Amino acid sequence: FEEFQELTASEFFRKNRQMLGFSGKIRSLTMVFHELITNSLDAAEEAGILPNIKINLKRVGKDHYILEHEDNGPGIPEDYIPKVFCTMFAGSKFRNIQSRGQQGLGCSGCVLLSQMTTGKPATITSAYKEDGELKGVKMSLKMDVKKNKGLVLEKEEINPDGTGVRVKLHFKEVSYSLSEQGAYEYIRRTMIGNPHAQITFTDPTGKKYVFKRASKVIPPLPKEILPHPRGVTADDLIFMAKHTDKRRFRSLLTSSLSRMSTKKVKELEKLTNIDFNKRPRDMTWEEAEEIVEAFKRMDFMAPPTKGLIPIGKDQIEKGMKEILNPEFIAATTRRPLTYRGGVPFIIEAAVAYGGKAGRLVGEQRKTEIMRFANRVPLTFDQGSCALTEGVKTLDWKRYGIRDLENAPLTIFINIVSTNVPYLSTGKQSIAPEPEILQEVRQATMQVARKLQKHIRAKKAAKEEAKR
Amino acid sequence: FEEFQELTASEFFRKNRQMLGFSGKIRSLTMVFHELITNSLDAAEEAGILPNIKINLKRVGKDHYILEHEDNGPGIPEDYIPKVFCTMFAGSKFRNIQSRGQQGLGCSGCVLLSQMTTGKPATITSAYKEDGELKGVKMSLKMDVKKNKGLVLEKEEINPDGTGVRVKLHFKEVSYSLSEQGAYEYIRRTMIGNPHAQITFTDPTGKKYVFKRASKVIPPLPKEILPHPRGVTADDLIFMAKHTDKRRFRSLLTSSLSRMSTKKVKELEKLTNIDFNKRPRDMTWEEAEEIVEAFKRMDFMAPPTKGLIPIGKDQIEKGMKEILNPEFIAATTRRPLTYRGGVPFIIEAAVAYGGKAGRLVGEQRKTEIMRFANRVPLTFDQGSCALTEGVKTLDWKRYGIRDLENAPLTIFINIVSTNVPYLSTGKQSIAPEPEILQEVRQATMQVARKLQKHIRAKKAAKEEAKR
Ligand SMILES: Nc1ncnc2c1ncn2[C@@H]1O[C@H](COP(=O)(O)OP(=O)(O)OP(=O)(O)O)[C@@H](O)[C@H]1O
Ligand SMILES: Nc1ncnc2c1ncn2[C@@H]1O[C@H](COP(=O)(O)OP(=O)(O)OP(=O)(O)O)[C@@H](O)[C@H]1O
Ligand SMILES: [Mg+2]
Ligand SMILES: [Mg+2]
Repeated sequence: FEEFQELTASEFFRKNRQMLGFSGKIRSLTMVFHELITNSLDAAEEAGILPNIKINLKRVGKDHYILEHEDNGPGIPEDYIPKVFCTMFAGSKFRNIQSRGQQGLGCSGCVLLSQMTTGKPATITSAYKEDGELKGVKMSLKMDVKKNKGLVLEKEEINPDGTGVRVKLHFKEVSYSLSEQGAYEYIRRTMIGNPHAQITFTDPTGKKYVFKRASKVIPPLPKEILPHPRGVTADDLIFMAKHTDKRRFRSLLTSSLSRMSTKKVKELEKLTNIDFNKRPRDMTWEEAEEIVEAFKRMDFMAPPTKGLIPIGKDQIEKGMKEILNPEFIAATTRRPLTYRGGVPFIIEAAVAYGGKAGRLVGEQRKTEIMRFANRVPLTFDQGSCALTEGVKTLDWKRYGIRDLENAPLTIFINIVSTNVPYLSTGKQSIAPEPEILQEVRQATMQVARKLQKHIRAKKAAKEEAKR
Repeated sequence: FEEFQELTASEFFRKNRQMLGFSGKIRSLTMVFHELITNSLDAAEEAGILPNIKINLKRVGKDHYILEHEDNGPGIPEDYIPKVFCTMFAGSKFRNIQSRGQQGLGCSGCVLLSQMTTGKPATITSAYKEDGELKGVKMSLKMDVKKNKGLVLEKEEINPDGTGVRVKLHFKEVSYSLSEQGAYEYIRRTMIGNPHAQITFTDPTGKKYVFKRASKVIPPLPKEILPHPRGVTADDLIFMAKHTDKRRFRSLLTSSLSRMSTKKVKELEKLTNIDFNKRPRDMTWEEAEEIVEAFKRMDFMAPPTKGLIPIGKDQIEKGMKEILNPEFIAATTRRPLTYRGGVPFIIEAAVAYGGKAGRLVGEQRKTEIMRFANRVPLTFDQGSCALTEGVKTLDWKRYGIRDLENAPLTIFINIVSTNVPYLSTGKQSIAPEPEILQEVRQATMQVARKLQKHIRAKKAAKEEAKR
């Protein structure tokens, strides 16, 4: 036990950078784009503004780049900048709200990769409003990997015209690619899930791409959705009870759970022997379990629909028509359900057939599965993802697709949730929670049935034409 | 930014228990078995003893179990028990040595799951030697999830007969299954990679299985393997330089890297302009990069072979013959190579054909891929694993297998390394590091070629018989 040590989170991820998604040169750069773009989209939407993102990727040498990423979000206050960029597990997305970020790792991971491959500091420029006044600061930062803390090397005040964040990072051991796994394709798919965003990207050859916004409608702000009684666990109740400022059980329940009215609390009181005027801190495990059991026998309204913001059936069809020009398309946005812990989620599914649907491999069109989570494209770890699994376990022959691998078919799946159960901190695949798997199957079947009608009608028309 | 928070590692994993592999009832229980068994095997091997593990799984109700796990390892000293079982990222496996554990998360994850599903404390009994004297303690522990620390609820001294650790944990929301994903199958596969272990398992029906040891040979103890100069990064050198107690560059290099003799240091001095008598702390990034570049132009002996302990070609064939009774088998243990950072690894591959090879699905035998890492069976996340990918990218038609999915074929792959690049903290799939992918392909091709000869010979014999 002389070897026994405790690592900080940053030390752990330094040893295991593949768990941040930084595995291989192309994937590493695409993941950096992913982390910075998702942060800018989250930030702009929280502030209720249409996101404008400017990205400039300059090639300095073989596998050596300088990345500049700028947004028009609300900015980051000076005191928070070191924590945001140099502390792992630090963020503002730990509440029960749908957001792309949820781990407090993303941009700190980018700073770590930059530092590990080049030894250079990160340059952060942030313009933000403080008490109505516009403030600006430019900082040069390094991560103290042993301590999981930021070191401010230089700092200067600047005079900004508007709010936003600009990040400048050097990288080696990464590679820009136009392939399916590369940064360009990642941006293109981001636009499908985020038609209200505008991204201007200058690639290493100096070529400038403007991904124009297809919609000027700011998506509604996601709302906090409290855990649903049907599925909340005894451990959740105990944890809430320990850390609440409420003085009684009854107010803890009505304030911490969705669909818990005073009427429901009265119903619960009749079903259990618990004194709901007690202090929350006195809740015992047995009482928490009794409440969870009673919840199972009570009726509750389904989880609130307003808090989760799906992409929307019409928008999915529009986006896919634009890039795939298919002969047939059908999309669906399902109703909210919950998975383990009363966590609400919505599945959206679509199938596009014919035209440019599917992925062209040589001469043949092969089926393509496009996965999204909270409107963010998932590019890697497809094989272990529950969204993939749910799609592949259908009996596609029943829907007119003889061989799922080889068809001019693009299948689109999006999950939105206040807490997406990713399989790893790389956030590229989703855990096979039974309720989610089941719902992905149901949603895919719903649109596959429409495809079946189309294929049959097409076949019938062909038979007709032959006669 | 009023929402801005820093989470501890235990808080993070409480929110994301699927990242510890605890996703779904069957998988969660199998992962608990995995974490406790791997800890006991590591502990026994470090102490140079043949591992004896006793597991008793008692069913208390639907999806409700009490697990007792006991080993004959060297035990855990009293002062370390709370850290071992209640602190995430705390362990003794962070050095450059091949071991099953490498994250400091495993058994703390089990305690967290137990506490989250039942509210019950963990009961740990540890008997260990201190200054040649046998000591014993029995503790009741709970995890303070907010602080990532252990709380000792009760403690008593006991009089042990020998050394070892016994863990008693209550679980709900888990399920024991005889399926391929269940705990029984996990133990069975563990025996293939660890023929020197003996595991006695009493299942929930009271039925007792004794998995006897097939070999009384204690595998040699893995040795620390320092990073190899070919592949070590500038960041590694800077990190070593910052945290070393050596007084000069030259002694830092010879003591921190493998295959760095004084002769090699002299050669390096000629290739660079660096003063190797400097203090390590004065090493600049530019100097570190210069050293890394110079290493690329120098010749070094391959990484040491003694530190890594593969299962061994003969043992793999023996183990697979025993459970599959195939008509053909071929195995190979390849030479050590390195991947990113100069980390050494060895790939072992085997193919078994005919007999009971492959997995019986209805009437048909389907190809089965058995993956191992540091002698530990990997059961889940097969789709995203580099070992799977390496196997599937072969052109199997060339080797006589027309359809890789449907053949009476079991393919075995094991990777051993001082740092296995797992894709997630669940440690069930391996990151697609280019050198590893390449070597899995090469190793599989090597045994597939032998299979091809066998299939051809069999076909020729059939043709002969027809005439
Ligand atoms: N461009 C930005 N504008 C405003 N705030 C930002 C920006 N980028 C990051 N932040 C803030 O910094 C926090 C940490 O970001 P980080 O990417 O590390 O974690 P996250 O987005 O919360 O979670 P994840 O690891 O899942 O991405 C965010 O929660 C947000 O509060
Ligand atoms: N049965 C045991 N006997 C002796 N020591 C043990 C035993 N179980 C755990 N330990 C010690 O406790 C440490 C922590 O164990 P834990 O499973 O949390 O992490 P790990 O095995 O180091 O890594 P991983 O998370 O990859 O399993 C181990 O490194 C080991 O030193
Ligand atoms: Mg983020
Ligand atoms: Mg372990």
